[in-house]
Amino acid sequence: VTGKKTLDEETLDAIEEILITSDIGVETVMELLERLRKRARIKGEDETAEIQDIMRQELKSVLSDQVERSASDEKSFFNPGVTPFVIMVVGVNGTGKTTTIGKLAHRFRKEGKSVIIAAGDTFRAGASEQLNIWAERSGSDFVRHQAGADPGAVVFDALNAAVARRKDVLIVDTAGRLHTKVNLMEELKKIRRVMTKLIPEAPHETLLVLDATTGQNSIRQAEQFRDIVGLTGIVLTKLDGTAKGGVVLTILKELGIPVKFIGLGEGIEDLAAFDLNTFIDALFS
Amino acid sequence: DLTRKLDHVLKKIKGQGKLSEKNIADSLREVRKVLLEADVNYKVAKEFVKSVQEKSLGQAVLKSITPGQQIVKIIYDELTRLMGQSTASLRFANIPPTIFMATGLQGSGKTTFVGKLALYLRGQKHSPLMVAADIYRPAAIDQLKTIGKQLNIPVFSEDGKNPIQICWDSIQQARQNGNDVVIFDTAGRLHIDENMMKELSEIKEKTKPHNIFFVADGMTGQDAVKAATEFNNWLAYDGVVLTKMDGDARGGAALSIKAVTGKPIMFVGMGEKFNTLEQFHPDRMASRILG
Ligand SMILES: Nc1nc2c(ncn2[C@@H]2O[C@H](COP(=O)(O)OP(=O)(O)OP(=O)(O)O)[C@@H](O)[C@H]2O)c(=O)[nH]1
Ligand SMILES: Nc1nc2c(ncn2[C@@H]2O[C@H](COP(=O)(O)OP(=O)(O)OP(=O)(O)O)[C@@H](O)[C@H]2O)c(=O)[nH]1
Ligand SMILES: [Mg+2]
Ligand SMILES: [Mg+2]
Repeated sequence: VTGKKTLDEETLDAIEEILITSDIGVETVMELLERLRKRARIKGEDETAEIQDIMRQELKSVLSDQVERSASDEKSFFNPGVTPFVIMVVGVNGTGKTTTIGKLAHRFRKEGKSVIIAAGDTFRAGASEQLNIWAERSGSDFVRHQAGADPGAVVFDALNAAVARRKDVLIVDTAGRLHTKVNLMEELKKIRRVMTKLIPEAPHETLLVLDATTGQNSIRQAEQFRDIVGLTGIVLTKLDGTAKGGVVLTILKELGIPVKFIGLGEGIEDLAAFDLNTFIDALFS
Repeated sequence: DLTRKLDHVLKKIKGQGKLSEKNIADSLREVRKVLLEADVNYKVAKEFVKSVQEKSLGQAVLKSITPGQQIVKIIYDELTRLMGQSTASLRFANIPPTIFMATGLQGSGKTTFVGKLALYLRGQKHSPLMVAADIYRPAAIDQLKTIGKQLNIPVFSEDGKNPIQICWDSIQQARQNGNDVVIFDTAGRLHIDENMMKELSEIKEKTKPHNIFFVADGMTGQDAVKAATEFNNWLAYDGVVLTKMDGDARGGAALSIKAVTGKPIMFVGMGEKFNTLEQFHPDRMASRILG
């Protein structure tokens, strides 16, 4: 596709393959291809811009007003101006929530903020031990109860500790759960209620952690978590692999939920602010 | 809702009287769309539709008074055939222990699968030993030890050894303790991480597992083929486990992986508890993908 200058059907097929295999999703891709066809008809055969640039432009116009919302203000995220700044991290099983919390805590610490982490996953084997290690690595306080405890109780204690110890940030880890499990989603609602009762504006951020290797099901996940517990942003993990995570473009377009951060590895530094232009460029690399 | 979409497409095909070649092409374009929405790999979906089209353009279908019914049957049969005729079975060593190895990308459900497989094998009157060969992920060994306590199944772990040594030493332990099946839990890794993939092939070379599994997340999208192919190139694994299928992911990755690697899907993970391992049923998977 690179270097081609005309939008013939063969090129459109090649573009379709690139877009679909980045998990953008059929509907959005069809919409994009239709715009390209119209554009080719209008501009005719003397289209001299690189196909890549045309694609970027069309993708950005498809996402038009969402592009503004997606401009993640990294600086203000890590300097929130409210204390304690409460972040709840949610998502389905194995997407990278616990690891992402370690990375976020580390970023806050680098900005000179004090952090406390709540072990809200009281269900999965080894969950609090795993989070404890990330708390130690990032120099964060840590609140946990025994295995099988009520996650709401852990969050209650952690929030009180955050206030009492005048911590800048509280990050709440939750157990992975499929969005289709009604009782588990109810539990999440209950955890949120515990926070809101203590601090009405809490949680100030609710981040959905999505795995870049997941396909169209990410859209269902985003819808359900948004409906049940509200979402302020997405963290897209495992982008250091070969998956492109294109489904977030459909999520941005259809649900207006912005990606705030991306995960680029298993180390504590492997977190970056999301940049839509960089992301779109990477789709074609 | 995708279930209603394909139903709608298939009803349209079934409801038509005589079909022209154009009718068939249009309907199959719709079917391709449904497959892509179900996360079936782009190339696999293209090939599938092409083969259904070829079969559908046969004179028998075009001359039939219910061509739509025939095409729907061709679609279901072709999909079920591609998914694998029947479940492959586990290999057991003539002289114990039999060695199992779980591999895959980060977070796919390997450690949980190791617990499920151990419980399943004990139910089949075996004496399993689970091996904590993930020395990287924080508290991975704690996780497996906790699972071992919950299931009352022994876990082998060693401080200060590399995963190849740990796996090797676990076999000697199994022989001493009379464990006739040994299951390695390995660290999640990227198929493009040469060093980590090399580690897996070194474990394979040294311990010669009888059953190597590629454990894949059932919600995986287009990337399924890349990872499955690379892991197969490095390990020539014996079978695939598709996890987290208790959600509403359509599971197109199942078709993609089977079609591209030819390796059988042996188990399906249907929950977080350890008694949720199920045999893979190709016909059920076909219905799920088609919605
Ligand atoms: N390569 C890569 N691996 C990641 C990334 N983020 C997390 N992981 C790995 O993904 C696996 C799962 O991470 P966790 O943090 O345990 O995921 P989780 O969402 O908390 O999992 P549950 O609590 O079980 O639902 C671990 O092996 C992590 O090291 C990333 O950005 N890149
Ligand atoms: N709902 C559901 N959850 C599952 C299933 N299998 C595993 N999980 C969950 O998925 C998450 C990740 O499982 P793990 O077993 O830790 O995954 P892993 O592949 O060992 O992860 P790494 O070692 O970090 O690569 C955990 O929350 C598990 O409880 C399944 O079949 N269904
Ligand atoms: Mg976790
Ligand atoms: Mg594991």
